[in-house]
Amino acid sequence: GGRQAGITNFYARS
Amino acid sequence: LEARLEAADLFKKVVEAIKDLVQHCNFDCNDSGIALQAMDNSHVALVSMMLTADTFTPFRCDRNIPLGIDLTSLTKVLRAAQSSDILTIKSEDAPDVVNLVFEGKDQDRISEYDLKLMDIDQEHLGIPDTEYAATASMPAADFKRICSDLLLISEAVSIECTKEGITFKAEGDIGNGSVTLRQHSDLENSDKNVDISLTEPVALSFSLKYLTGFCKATGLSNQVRLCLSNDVPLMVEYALANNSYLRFYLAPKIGD
Repeated sequence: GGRQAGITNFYARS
Repeated sequence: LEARLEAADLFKKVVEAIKDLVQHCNFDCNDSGIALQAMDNSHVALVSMMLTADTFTPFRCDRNIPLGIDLTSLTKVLRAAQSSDILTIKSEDAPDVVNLVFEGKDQDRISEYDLKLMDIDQEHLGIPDTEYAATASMPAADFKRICSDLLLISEAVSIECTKEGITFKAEGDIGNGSVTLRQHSDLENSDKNVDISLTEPVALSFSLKYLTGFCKATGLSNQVRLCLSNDVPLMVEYALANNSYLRFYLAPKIGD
């Protein structure tokens, strides 16, 4: 099923 | 803050839909409404809720206040509200507690609860306005059914969107399964529509554990909207009345 990415890989902390 | 909802049902369902994903979060109140953004513990999914000021009658919030709330505790308090009760959420300027008042429609019962607040140092993510390559709207109940059926086959689902339709595929030890929804306009009942708009084909894989969790929001909206672009998180949106919404973002599974 592939490796689970993290949401913070896509959206920066603001 | 003073925010009055005609029916507690909306707030009960929103909290019910997110409480298993996030435990502690700030309800950020300002004059535009009540917003919430929180990541799950494993930082794979994000929930973003907006209850606009227009959702409440009336809504008043004089300054920005974050209400740090333990959702398990809030659930206990909201159990005391019947779905048809009028719900008023109130808070002072520098609050220790949030005050929730439930009034029966016939106005012969008033329940009042104070819920202790917590200091929550929450990370906030900037979600850019995204032009998604594919957007698919479908009956929320159908999406829930597809996710729970495919979860029996595999822990992951591949979602492929083309002009022809949206296909959900699962490959597991016992075999494979796939469900395709084709674009469809139901003239009698638009809640049954499947609507796909696409600028380029998309194929992404996601964890079904998270998707079935998002489906706890199914009772909030007849339709759900999936927004996909290759290599970015999926957005699952339950649109609510008055431009309010409950959105979930889920990071994809990526190739080996």
